[in-house]
Amino acid sequence: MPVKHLEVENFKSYSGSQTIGPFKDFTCVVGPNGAGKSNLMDALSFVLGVNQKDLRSSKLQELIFRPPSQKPTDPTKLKASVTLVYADSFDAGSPETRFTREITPKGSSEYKVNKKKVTKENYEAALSDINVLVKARNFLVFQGDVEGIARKTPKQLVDMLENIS
Amino acid sequence: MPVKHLEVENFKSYSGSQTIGPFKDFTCVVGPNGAGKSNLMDALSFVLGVNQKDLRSSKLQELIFRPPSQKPTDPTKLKASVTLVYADSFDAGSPETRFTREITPKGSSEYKVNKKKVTKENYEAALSDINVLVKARNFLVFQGDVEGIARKTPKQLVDMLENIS
Amino acid sequence: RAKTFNKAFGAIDTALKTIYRDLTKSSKHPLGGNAYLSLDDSDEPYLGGLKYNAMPPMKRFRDMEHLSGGEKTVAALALLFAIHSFKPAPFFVMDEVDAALDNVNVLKVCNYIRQRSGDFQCIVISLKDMFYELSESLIGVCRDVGVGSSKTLSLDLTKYDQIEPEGEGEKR
Amino acid sequence: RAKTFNKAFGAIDTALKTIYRDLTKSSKHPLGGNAYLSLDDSDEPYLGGLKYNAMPPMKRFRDMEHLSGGEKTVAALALLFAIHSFKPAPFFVMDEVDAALDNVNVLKVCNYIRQRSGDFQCIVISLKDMFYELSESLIGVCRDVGVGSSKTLSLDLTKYDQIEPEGEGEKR
Ligand SMILES: Nc1ncnc2c1ncn2[C@@H]1O[C@H](COP(=O)(O)OP(=O)(O)OP(=O)(O)O)[C@@H](O)[C@H]1O
Ligand SMILES: Nc1ncnc2c1ncn2[C@@H]1O[C@H](COP(=O)(O)OP(=O)(O)OP(=O)(O)O)[C@@H](O)[C@H]1O
Ligand SMILES: [Mg+2]
Ligand SMILES: [Mg+2]
Repeated sequence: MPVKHLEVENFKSYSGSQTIGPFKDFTCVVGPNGAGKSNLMDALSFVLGVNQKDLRSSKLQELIFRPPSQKPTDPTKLKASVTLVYADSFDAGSPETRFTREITPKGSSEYKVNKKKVTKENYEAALSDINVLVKARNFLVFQGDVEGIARKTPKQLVDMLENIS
Repeated sequence: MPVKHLEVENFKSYSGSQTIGPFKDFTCVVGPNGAGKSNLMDALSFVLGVNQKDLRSSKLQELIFRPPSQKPTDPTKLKASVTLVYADSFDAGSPETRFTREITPKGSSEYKVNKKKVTKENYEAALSDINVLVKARNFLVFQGDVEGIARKTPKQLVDMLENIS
Repeated sequence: RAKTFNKAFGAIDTALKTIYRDLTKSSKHPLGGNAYLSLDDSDEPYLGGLKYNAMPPMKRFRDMEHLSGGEKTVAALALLFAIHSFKPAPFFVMDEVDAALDNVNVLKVCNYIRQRSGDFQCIVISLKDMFYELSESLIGVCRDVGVGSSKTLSLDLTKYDQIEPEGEGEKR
Repeated sequence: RAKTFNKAFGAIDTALKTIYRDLTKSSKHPLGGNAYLSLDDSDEPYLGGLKYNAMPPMKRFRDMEHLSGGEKTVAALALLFAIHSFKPAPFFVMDEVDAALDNVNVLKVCNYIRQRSGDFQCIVISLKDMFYELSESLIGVCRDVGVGSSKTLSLDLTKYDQIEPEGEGEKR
């Protein structure tokens, strides 16, 4: 199956480098309020190219881990990244692709496929090869959004369909 | 305690005349999706003078019970009402007040206190005597609204406080 | 006008501190979290804005929109209860306010309501078992498919010793 | 442009009918409910609007805003699954979509996902026990208060025969 595991580094509430997974066909993410479940979904959405405005943040820097103590960290050291390890099928040994998106100390995004730097357009093209169309985003349902889908106006529904077709 | 029981007649999904209650100090309303729990809260909000726009309806007529069959009913027969039986304290035998709000066949509201017709102003004055300020509405939390309270803008929070003070 | 506003602001801000602390206290964090209101312009408050800040235990100061869904719900309930304590309406009605809360937070909110049920009457609509187990009475709503109408059934839980309400309801 | 739109519309509308019926079917209502999309202007669809209509079993036609919270969630999920079936992304991520659902509807949605887990991978965030009991693996998220950081733990449920996942997780 597609998502094998995620490697996050200093992303939102996940400090240092951590591996999250393995994910199976049907995986449930559980934990108390405020633990970091939605931040995990934000990490997966971020690596797929979703804009930070949809990740509850106005600037990319806000996605970088900040410890609870008020100590200001050296801004040039601040960097964060998420890598999605993707497999075409669940058979062991099937080829893997690594998609990486990084926030640089300057506050911009850098994209890599299998550890080689690529442009944003090529990154998105590689994702659409595996049928992941981030613009349509019909496969990501953020917290609190589900009822809103049934309340969309006729115009919004047409736009939604246009994005898909 | 204040709310003893409600008498509803043809209000939303409650057909005919029904008595709902008794309510105690801490009462929980339970039941499956679509059974009519939020409609019960709408009935209580309606009798306190809340506008139908806050009750998921654009016109008062939409609050009148409509059976599942498509048979059109004679509009002049359409009427609905809710009565709140209110007691100043829970001791048995303490005086009760009946607040009634009715939707007339013409589509307007009629207000009664202890079965005597009163104007809307007098009705609201009688409610504010028991400390029920419908304009402030800080004691009614409709389905889905709770998180929105924490997301209010600074201006909205000031307005909320002005309504209360 | 500024005087009445500041009186409301002061009373609500003080109540909020205590209520938010009570709702976020636990054996792990006995001190609970910290919440307060701050005014942009304290001379003429109605001209400026009012900011609500809430910090869960052991977390740094962060804007309200960075809190999680459950953390926002707890903060919102604390503010609602604080406002209510200033101008107490005789009853409170809440429709599925527990939707985003985990079991620990549902229990904290339930206990808070039970402790206060002497001061005001509380009517809560909930899909979670915890609420019905701790309330004093139940109103069950079901749909009579034949007529296409809602019907209610009420059950006084104070008549039963243990929590399990297996008894007969009063049919209406 | 109109041709590709109409193709998408037709396929999604057909899928929606079946999916909504499957999600609302029960022993009491074996036929389930009825949902469909309707176009304002079928010649140049992108100029007009698209209306979504959903009718729970044994209820009359009503505007979407008159449905209850749980009924709207079921209708929304049916539309999402129908759109997904037309342009299947390899995986689906859903964050607490079950918040407004009662236990019967949670079970129906869970079973639907389990049946389809051969076609696409599903990652669900949930606070309700039902979802963890029916999934194949769990990712537990907790907060390490010392560092102020989230940590995760994963558990492969397929290794255990019965539903109870009492075993040791793989610590990360
Ligand atoms: N850049 C960051 N650095 C550190 N912590 C952060 C950062 N951004 C957000 N957080 C913290 O993450 C927490 C929220 O996590 P998240 O929204 O994932 O919780 P959740 O597990 O989804 O909870 P719920 O069940 O209530 O929805 C907040 O308490 C916030 O303080
Ligand atoms: N005027 C009316 N006449 C008859 N039925 C109505 C009327 N207005 C609304 N309804 C019905 O009431 C139902 C919704 O009830 P309500 O919103 O109270 O459900 P609920 O018990 O709160 O459910 P949930 O747990 O999903 O929130 C809808 O299915 C709608 O069709
Ligand atoms: Mg969350
Ligand atoms: Mg409801």
